Order: sequence, then C-alpha cells, then structure tokens
Amino acid sequence: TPLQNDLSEFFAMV
Amino acid sequence: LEARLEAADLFKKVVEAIKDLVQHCNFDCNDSGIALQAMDNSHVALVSMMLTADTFTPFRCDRNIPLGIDLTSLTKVLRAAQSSDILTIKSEDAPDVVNLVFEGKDQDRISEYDLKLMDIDQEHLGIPDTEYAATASMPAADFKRICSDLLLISEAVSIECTKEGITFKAEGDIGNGSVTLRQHSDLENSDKNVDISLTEPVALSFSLKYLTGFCKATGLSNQVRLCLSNDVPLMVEYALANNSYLRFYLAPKIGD
Repeated sequence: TPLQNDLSEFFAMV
Repeated sequence: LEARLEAADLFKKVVEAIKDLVQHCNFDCNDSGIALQAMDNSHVALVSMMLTADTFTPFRCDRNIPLGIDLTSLTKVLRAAQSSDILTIKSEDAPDVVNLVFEGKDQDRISEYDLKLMDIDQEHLGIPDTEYAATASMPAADFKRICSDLLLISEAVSIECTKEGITFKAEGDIGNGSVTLRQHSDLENSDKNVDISLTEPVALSFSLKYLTGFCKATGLSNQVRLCLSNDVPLMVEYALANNSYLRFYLAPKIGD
C-alpha cells in the first residue's frame, strides 16, 4: 500500500 | 449576523457531509457569506465550504465573526429542523452562542435553539488558485457508486485521466477492478454528462476511505467535479446554487 502524503506539504499555513 | 435560508435542507446536508471528517470548526461569517475551512485530524483531507451571501434571503453580517462550532452538537440541533423549514442563523457581535430558528412553511411552528460556541484556534491553509492538468465532471451518484464498489477491493484507488475518459483502478488481495467513464453529453439530461478537459494525462493514487467520505455530499449536487494535477492534492467539488460550493482536497498517496 502506498504511503499517504500530508496536505500541509502542499498548502502553506496562512 | 442574520442569515435566512429558504430551506434548511441545504445547511442540514452540508453539515451532514462534513461532520465525520472534521469535529470542531469555525464558520467564518463576513459580508460575502459564510465560509469554513478545516483539515481532518490526520492532515490528509481538507474541507472548504462557501455559502455566498446570495444563497441567503436576506443576508446581513456587519463585521467578521468566527462562529466556533462543535459539529456533533450542531447536528443534534439541526435534527430538529425539517428539510423544508425556513432556517435563520443569528448571532450577536461577540457571541457566546449562535441562535438557530426553524419555521414551518405554514408558519404555525417556530423552533428556536441556542448553540454554545467554542474558541477554536484553527490552522488555516492558503490554497492557491490552481490550473489543473485534468478536470472531470460526472454524475455525483456515479462517482459515489464507483468509490464504494472499489473500496470493497482495495483501500486505494488510482485515478487516470486521458482524453478518452477517466479510469478508476483498484488492486486488492482478492483481485483487481477498474471502472472507466467515457466523455459523453446526454442531450436529454445534462446531469448525466461526463465531461473531461485535459492539458496533460494524469495518474494519481488516493485513499478510498476519504473519497467515500466526501461522497456524503452526493445529495447536494447532481454533478461532481474532480480536478487533478500530477503530484498535487485532488480537489473534489460539489457546486451549489449562487456560486456556493463544498470542496474537498485530498493529498495523493506516494508511490511504493
């Protein structure tokens, strides 16, 4: 099973 | 804040669609409408809701107020609203409660609830306007069916989009399955259309557990739109009337 990414790797906190 | 919805159904369905993904969130109210952005605990999925001021008749919000709400509690209160009830959401300036009023269409019954608010210090992500490599619109019910069928085969689905169509593939212990939707226009009923626009082919893998969760929004819109680019989160959009929307973002799985 592939690993799951984390959304905060794509969208920066504002 | 004073926001009146002709039918509570919309708000009931929106809350029903997101309450299993996020527990506590701020409903950010300002003169453009009521917005919500929240990530699930694992930071894999994000929900972004916009109910524009035009969705309400009338809508008034004099200054920005975040209404921190426990969605489990809100669900309990919304159970008291019938789908056809007129729903009015009201709040004072520095509120410790939000007031919800449900009125029967024949106006012989008025229910009034105060829901306690909570202070929620929420992480807010900046979601850039993205030109996606592939956009696929399809009947929301078809997408739901595909996700729930493939979840029986595997926990992950690979979504491949080409000019010919969009293919959902699952590989599991019992075997493999795939479903392809070809682009077509239904002249009698545009709700049945499958429409694909593509600048380059896309192939990404996602968790079906999350996708089936997003499908709880199926009753909100006849069509769902999937927006994909390689190596970025998927956007699943249920468009609502008056430019309102419910969007979900899901991080792609990384290859083995």
